[in-house]
Amino acid sequence: ISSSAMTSIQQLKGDLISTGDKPSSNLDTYFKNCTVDPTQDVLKRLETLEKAFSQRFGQAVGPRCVVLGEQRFSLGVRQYYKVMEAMLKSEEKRLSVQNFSKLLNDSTFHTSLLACALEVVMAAYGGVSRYNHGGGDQAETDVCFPWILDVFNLAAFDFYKVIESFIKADPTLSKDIVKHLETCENLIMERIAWRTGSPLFELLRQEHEGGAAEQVETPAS
Amino acid sequence: SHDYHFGLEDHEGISELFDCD
Repeated sequence: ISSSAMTSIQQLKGDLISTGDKPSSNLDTYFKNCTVDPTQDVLKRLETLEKAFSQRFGQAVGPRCVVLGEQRFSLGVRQYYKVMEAMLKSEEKRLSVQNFSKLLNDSTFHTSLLACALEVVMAAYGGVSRYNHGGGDQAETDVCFPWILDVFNLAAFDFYKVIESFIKADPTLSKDIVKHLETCENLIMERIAWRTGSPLFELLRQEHEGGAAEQVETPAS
Repeated sequence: SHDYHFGLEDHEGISELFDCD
């Protein structure tokens, strides 16, 4: 394992050591302030997504590596809680509200946030495999972005929405990780968001029907 | 410390992006 990859992982683990694998008391207060408490749904969703993640990780990397997938998921959950809390603090400051019931009961928001957290973890570990196996490890490249979107059945356009706020909310992310997220962002913007079935087309249609003065470009354009 | 370009305006937070404001 190269020193740069080790640094990347150690830094991530170090940053997350104080973050538990359960919602902190601050995050719990945000949950309790909601009109509808999202706690049970959050936990249930994590359980379901962990099963999907572990199963697909095992298929991609090999059944003997399932435990590695579990470790990555566990780190991803810590990162997810950490960023969620920071995002809510920033939104509380910006909007002067404490009830985020609608956002915290939005399944797409949670799934996108967790996917982004896992992408951060996977990117940190990705370096290990590349350096360890001389860049030829096909199994590891199988779990590279946009693999996570497929595992979570998540639209790229929804994943895109969380990236900037995610980077803003976690100033401890390394330069390499931020660069990786930027690469994901560019891939979505240039290609993935324009694939058939993307929610972007429905949004463009609604914009157009909403009487927008400007002429909306056709999807082909 | 990184070169990421933040493009969102001050009135755009994660709540607006998920239509929850």
